Amino acid sequence: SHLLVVEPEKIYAMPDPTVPDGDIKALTTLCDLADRELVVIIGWAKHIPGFSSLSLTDQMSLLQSAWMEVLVLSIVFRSLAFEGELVYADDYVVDEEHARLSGLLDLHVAILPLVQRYKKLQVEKEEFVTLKAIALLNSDSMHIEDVDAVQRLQDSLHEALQDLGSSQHTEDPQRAGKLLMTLPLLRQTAARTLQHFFSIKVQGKVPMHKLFLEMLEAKA
Amino acid sequence: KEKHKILHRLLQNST
Repeated sequence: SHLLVVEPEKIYAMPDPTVPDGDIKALTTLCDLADRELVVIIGWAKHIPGFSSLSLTDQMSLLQSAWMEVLVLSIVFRSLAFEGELVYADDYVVDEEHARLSGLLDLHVAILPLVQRYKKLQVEKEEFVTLKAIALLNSDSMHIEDVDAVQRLQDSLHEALQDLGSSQHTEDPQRAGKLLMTLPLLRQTAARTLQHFFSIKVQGKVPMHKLFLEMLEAKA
Repeated sequence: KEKHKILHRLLQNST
């Protein structure tokens, strides 16, 4: 219930109406959105119980390692009510045709299987916010100083996920396990998404804000 | 960590 309360307000893509549609506009819109989402994600992380008690170095390592998983999971959850469309933001819903026309098809194809997976599980908001926190704490960063402290946070989030399973899904004792088993696909999807943005960065045609660049470079 | 100035600053902000 704490994670539900600290769930961030939605933010909007606000594509620039003066720029003609096309690859550059679509990618500029997404990079700008991602930069603002990152600010929100960093603020959100601080509200995960126990996160702010970790050392600043460990907080940084976890975010640098998992930010794209958190970002992808948010897009996926927003897209659950849609068919073949990705809700990057409420004012930026992209179907396959739009994705093809605006150079977002790679991203589209990478993220949709994860949407299908969570649809099949009928994942609920309580589960989603818990999984998002688990993705952050379970980032497998190689640079964690206090491994035990991170493990304790993982354990309490894992326990929350199991409690949800045993109270809301008595019909399926494996519910929490099924949700945890989606995390490899999330990591794979985030890796493909990062790859997409790395190549955009290398091409240099799309402006990227400093925080987004800083976080991309941390994953390089 | 010098390279990650913005993340560092945002985490230190109390809000």
